[in-house]
Amino acid sequence: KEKHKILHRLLQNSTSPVDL
Amino acid sequence: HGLPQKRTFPLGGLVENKVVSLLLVAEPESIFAMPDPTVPDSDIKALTTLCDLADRELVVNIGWAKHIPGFSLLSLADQMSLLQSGWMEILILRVVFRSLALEDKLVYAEDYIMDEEQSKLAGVLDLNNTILQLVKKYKTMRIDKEEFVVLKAISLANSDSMQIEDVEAVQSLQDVLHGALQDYESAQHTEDPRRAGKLIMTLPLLRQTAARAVQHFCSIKQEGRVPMHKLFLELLEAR
Repeated sequence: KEKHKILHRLLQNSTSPVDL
Repeated sequence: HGLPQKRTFPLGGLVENKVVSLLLVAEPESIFAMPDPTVPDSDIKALTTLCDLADRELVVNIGWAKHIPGFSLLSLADQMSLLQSGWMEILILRVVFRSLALEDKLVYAEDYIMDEEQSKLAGVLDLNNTILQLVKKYKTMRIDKEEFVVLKAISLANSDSMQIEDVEAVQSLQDVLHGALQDYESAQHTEDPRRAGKLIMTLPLLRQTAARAVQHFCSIKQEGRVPMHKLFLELLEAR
């Protein structure tokens, strides 16, 4: 999982680009 | 007149089908490729443009995945697993749908349309020809936007990751999306009772094409001549 830091962060981030 | 009222109203099925409506709203806008005008055309320039575009598309599509009804209810680990196995299928389906109006050209972005010559120059002729085979299939079927958004969500939910923790939860996500497609077809395409199945039957070619694309970009990565952003690299390495 360490290898996939950006994917992890983007999924955890509550604001998605679609919301913006 | 004894006609079923709901079914004769052209948008009846659409209004009823909540999942389809939510997916239509969640559909991200197209982004621009913006190839550097100061750099002369070359294979490296084309591949750099494609990799940069893919990286930005990925950010947008991770946001989109979170809007698929039920996706956010999966564990974070399962959300990651589905995206790690299905990301390229999603990117390709978006290119395919954008290209439906054209002949033998792929609309990677509104400002980045590849014809045969450009595909040759970039060394992606075989790959683009396989993607064009998908375009042809959907053109023949006259796929509409509703079908496209559901099929794209199905391809993610059905990405066959080996790492799924909660198989039942992923199965129920697949069932919801599959059900939405079937409901939509039985309301909107009464002329062809097998249409949902026909659409699902296009997914093996999509899987094959995505695998080929991942393989191609992995070898480009190994050559090390094309700069790639971190998210794109992360997912290329996830296979």
